[in-house]
Amino acid sequence: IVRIQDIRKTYFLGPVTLPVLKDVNLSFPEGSFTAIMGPSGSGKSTLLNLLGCLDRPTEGKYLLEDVDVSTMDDDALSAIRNTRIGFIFQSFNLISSLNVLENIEVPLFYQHLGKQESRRRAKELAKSVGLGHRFNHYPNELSGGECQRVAIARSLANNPAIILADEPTGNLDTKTGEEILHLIENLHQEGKTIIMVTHDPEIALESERTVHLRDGEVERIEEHKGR
Amino acid sequence: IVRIQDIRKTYFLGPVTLPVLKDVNLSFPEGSFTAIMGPSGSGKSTLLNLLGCLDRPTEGKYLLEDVDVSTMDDDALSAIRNTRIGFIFQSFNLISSLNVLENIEVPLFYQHLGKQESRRRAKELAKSVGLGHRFNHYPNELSGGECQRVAIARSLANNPAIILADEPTGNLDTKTGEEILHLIENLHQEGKTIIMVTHDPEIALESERTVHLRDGEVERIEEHKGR
Ligand SMILES: Nc1ncnc2c1ncn2[C@@H]1O[C@H](COP(=O)(O)OP(=O)(O)OP(=O)(O)O)[C@@H](O)[C@H]1O
Ligand SMILES: Nc1ncnc2c1ncn2[C@@H]1O[C@H](COP(=O)(O)OP(=O)(O)OP(=O)(O)O)[C@@H](O)[C@H]1O
Ligand SMILES: [Mg+2]
Ligand SMILES: [Mg+2]
Repeated sequence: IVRIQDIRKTYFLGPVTLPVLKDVNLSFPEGSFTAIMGPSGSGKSTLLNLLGCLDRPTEGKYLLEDVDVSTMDDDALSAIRNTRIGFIFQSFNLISSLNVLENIEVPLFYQHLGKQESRRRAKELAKSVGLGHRFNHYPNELSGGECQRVAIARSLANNPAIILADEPTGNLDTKTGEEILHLIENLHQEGKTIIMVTHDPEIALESERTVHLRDGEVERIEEHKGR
Repeated sequence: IVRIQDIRKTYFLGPVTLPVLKDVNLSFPEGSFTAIMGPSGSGKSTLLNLLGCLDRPTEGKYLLEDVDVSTMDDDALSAIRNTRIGFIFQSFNLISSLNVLENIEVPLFYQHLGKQESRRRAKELAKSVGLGHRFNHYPNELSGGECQRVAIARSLANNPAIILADEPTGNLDTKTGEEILHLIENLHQEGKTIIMVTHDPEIALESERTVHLRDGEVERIEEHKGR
C-alpha cells in the first residue's frame, strides 16, 4: 500500500548540505504493522513526515496505493492526507485555542458530518484514550501525556486506512502506554496499516517487524510477527 | 534543602473545582537524588513546577533552603530560580528564534559573563549532550530528542545546586538516554540535589529513592540507594 524507492532527503543550510535520509527503500504491505527504531537524529520523524505527505523527498519515488505521490496536485494530496492517513506527531501539534473535543473534531470537518454526529464521535474517541473527564480542557490545562492522548484520538477521527505514529507513548506511564498500544493493536486487527516510530524495544516487539534506521539509512529489518 | 508541607494545588475552572495536588508532604535533603513516578495526570509536572518556583501552591508551605518561598518577593524568587535551580521542561520550552547555542546561553545572561566566556560554556554544554554538530540549528531544524538535549544543556548553564528534570529522556533512544542519565549521575556525584520525574522504572532505579504519586497524593516512597 505504501512504497518508497531510493528516497533521499537533504537540507540545505546556507553553505552546508545536510543529508538526513540517504537512499531509503521500503515497502509497507496493506494491513501490516511496522515499527521504526533508531538513534535520536537518525531520520525517523523525517521519514514519517515523507510517508504522511507532510514533506517531499529531495529525490526518489513515493508510491501511495500505486500512485506516484509526486504527480498529485495539492488538492489530491490534501484529500489523501485528510481521509486516508492519521498522523500522531512527536510534539502533538494541538491547537491551543481549541479544547480537547474541538481538537479531536478538526479532521471530521472534512467529512461533513453534522455537528451532533461529529461531537458524538469526538466524545467516543476521547473516552477511548482515557480522557472522558477532560472534554473541555485546553491544551495548556492538560498534562504532557494527556496532550499526547488528544493527538492520538484526533489521528483516528477519520477512521484512516494508514496510521503513522511518531513515538505515541513517549509521555505515558507504563500502564497508560499499554492501553494505547492495545488500542493500536485493535486497529491493526481491523485491517489498518500501521507505521509506528518508537524508542521502546518492548513496544516495537508488538509489531510484525522492526525497521532499524541509523544515520538516515536502513541498517536492518527484523521480522518478529507480533504477539 | 527543599521541603514542602501540606501542599495543595487546585484549579478553578468556572463552576468546577479540580484538586490536582492534595496534601503533599516531602523532604529532599541536600545532595539527594529522588525520582518521581506516577500515572499520566497524577500531578508530577504540577509538583515539579511548584518546586521550581514556576507556580504557587493553593495552600501549604514551601521551604527552600529554610526560607519560606511564599514570603519572598518576585525579585528574590527570580534570583533563586535563575541561579540555584536548573529546570528541564517536559515540553522543552525552547525559544524558536534562537539557535542551539543561543538557547543554552539564555540563563548565562544572569551571570554577566563576557560574550566569549558565555559562548565557550555553551559549546562545552552542547558537546556534553552530543550536540557538537548542531550549534547553529534552530529548534524547528532539530529532532525531538535533539530539542530535549538542548533543554538539558540549558538547565545546566548556571551550574545550579538543584536540578528539576521533567521526563528528561522521554524522547531519547535507549543509548542516548543512558548517556544523559550518566551525565545526571555525575552531577549528583558533584553534590547537586536532583529531582527527576520519569515514566521509566529502569531510570528511576538509578536514583536513591522513588516517590510514587497517584491522584495528587504520595502513595508510597521506595528507598533503593541507586546503583
Ligand atoms: N491549568 C490547568 N487547569 C486545569 N487543569 C490542569 C491544569 N494544568 C494541569 N491540569 C490537570 O492537572 C492534572 C495533573 O497534571 P500534570 O501535568 O501535573 O500531570 P503529570 O503527572 O505530569 O502527567 P503526565 O505524566 O501525563 O505528564 C492533569 O489531569 C491535568 O488535566
Ligand atoms: N529543517 C531542518 N533543517 C536542518 N536539519 C534538520 C531539519 N529537520 C531535521 N533536521 C536534522 O535531521 C536529523 C534527523 O531529524 P529527525 O527529526 O528525523 O530525527 P529522529 O530520528 O526523529 O530523532 P528523535 O529520535 O530525536 O526524534 C536531525 O539530526 C536534525 O538535526
Ligand atoms: Mg523524532
Ligand atoms: Mg507531566
